[in-house]
Amino acid sequence: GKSIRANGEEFDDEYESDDVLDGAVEASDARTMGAKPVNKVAYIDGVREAYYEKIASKAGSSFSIERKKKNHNKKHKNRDKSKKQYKGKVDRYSIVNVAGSVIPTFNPSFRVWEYNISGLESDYSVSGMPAQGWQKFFDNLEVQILRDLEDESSLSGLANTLSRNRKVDKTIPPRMPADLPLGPAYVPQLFTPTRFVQYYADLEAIERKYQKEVKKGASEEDAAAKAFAYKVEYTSDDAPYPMKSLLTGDYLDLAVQLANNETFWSKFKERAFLSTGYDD
Amino acid sequence: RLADGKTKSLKGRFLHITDIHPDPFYKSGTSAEEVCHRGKPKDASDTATRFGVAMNGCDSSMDLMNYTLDWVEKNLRDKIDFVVWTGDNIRHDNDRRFPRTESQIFDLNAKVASKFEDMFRNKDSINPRDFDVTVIPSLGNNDVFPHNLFSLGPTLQTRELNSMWSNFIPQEQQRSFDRGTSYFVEVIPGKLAVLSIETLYLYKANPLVDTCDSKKEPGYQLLLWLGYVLEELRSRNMKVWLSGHVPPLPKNYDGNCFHKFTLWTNEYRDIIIGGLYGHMNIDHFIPLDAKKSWKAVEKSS
Repeated sequence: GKSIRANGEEFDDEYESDDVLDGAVEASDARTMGAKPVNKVAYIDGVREAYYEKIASKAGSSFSIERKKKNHNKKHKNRDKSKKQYKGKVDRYSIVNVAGSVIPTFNPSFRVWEYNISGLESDYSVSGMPAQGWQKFFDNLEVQILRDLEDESSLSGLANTLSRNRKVDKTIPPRMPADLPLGPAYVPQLFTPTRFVQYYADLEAIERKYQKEVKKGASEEDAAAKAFAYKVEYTSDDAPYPMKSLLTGDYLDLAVQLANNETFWSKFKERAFLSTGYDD
Repeated sequence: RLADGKTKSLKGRFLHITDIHPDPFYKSGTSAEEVCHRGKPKDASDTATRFGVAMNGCDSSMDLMNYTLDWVEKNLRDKIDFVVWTGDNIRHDNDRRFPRTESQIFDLNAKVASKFEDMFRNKDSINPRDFDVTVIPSLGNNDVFPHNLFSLGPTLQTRELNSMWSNFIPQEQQRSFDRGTSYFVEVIPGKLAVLSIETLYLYKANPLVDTCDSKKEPGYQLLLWLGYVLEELRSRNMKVWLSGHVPPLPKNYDGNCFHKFTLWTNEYRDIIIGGLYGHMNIDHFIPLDAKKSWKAVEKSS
């Protein structure tokens, strides 16, 4: 952000509004010295405002690829045109999944993801595959990166600036070739994530059970073994906002729902804080 | 059927676990106000229990970590294909009486890595790289010393990491790991990879990171590496998960690092399945908009 602002340029609207997260993230930085949660409701409300509400304001009724396909195909017979239309909307987004932790900032947690392995279950063999050649790739990669870095490093001052302006910045990717199909994040296929199961350890319940077992005369080790367990907190297809799959379009649909529905938002927050009932 | 003649059955599931933060100084019955290291608790809510109290500010007791990993081993190990493990394997630096040292950070990280190896390796094999369940670790901002500060290698720290994760990092990538501490693992050979990205090179709180626009910046060099690797994976028709500790958010990543990273994740949307991160300790998702990042990058250049 600093480099952009130094030039007097402004962030795009989406990230300008991200300023709403400032306080919460500063608090998060301070928190790195300890695990006690501070201002996390402000943070998650900021996420809703900066991301989910922005998406909701841009969305018509839905980002779901299948649903848009159906609606569009009713009106237009040309399938290729319809594909272009929603492709342009959904595939500009990528989903970042931020996980709950084991450290009891909230209740300890982790997630098991399920993904599509259709076609690989019974007859996939790598024994007939050509040699991987990764060693050669990494030998070349090292040389290539050094070459990229040395390219202009001997230049200085104005020469360097002029040269940089002329040359391609290799840390900016080329646009995805138009003939490549969308990957597993956008269209159901091999390796598309289909569902997740969020596990958590309810520390209050575990402590109650542990003390109960100790009182009953169990040894501390036996009591711990009986009391300690992770349980399913929720799954991605659970009510009140079940996701039928985990495509980017489904996440965008969910973002719209979370922006518009207070009951869903309340449940989402409860899950974000791992069912601890946390409030600022 | 694997290249060595062995077979492995896919389950179609994987585990993402993060931010364990085990604390060897954690002591049951002490005060949470004294970060569960000492002191008489004021009341029940201030008391450090065996497995910890949510939201009281203490790190994980060793029991919490050990019982958690035991539970995973008993209940999930045989049901998953791989484990994405996104770092922070050491207590916070929150007790002046016990300041963290570099050797403590290395030691505990090595112990946790060894635990993961024991849990998921093929116990019938003498090959230490033979895992029933592949593990892909990445580095947290608390796993480095001083806190948050991590430079390009080779350094003592990158070599220590290489040593403690040597069985997780593919052999042909160990030299490149020494420099950039990012790597990838083919969790399904020839088909599916998981990238472990050194997000500390993009992280605002790392004093050595300024922008991703200069060739001397670690983030610039990381993005070069990322670009070549993604292109190679695309050419091999492989799909890939991205993983790392610090999530790519405008407030976490410095300068243009956020926008450039967002562009890579989006322009390789034919192969990238998604991103898995830790650090924030809150279960949520963020949709990143590449169109906005293109505008920001174009404006800044």
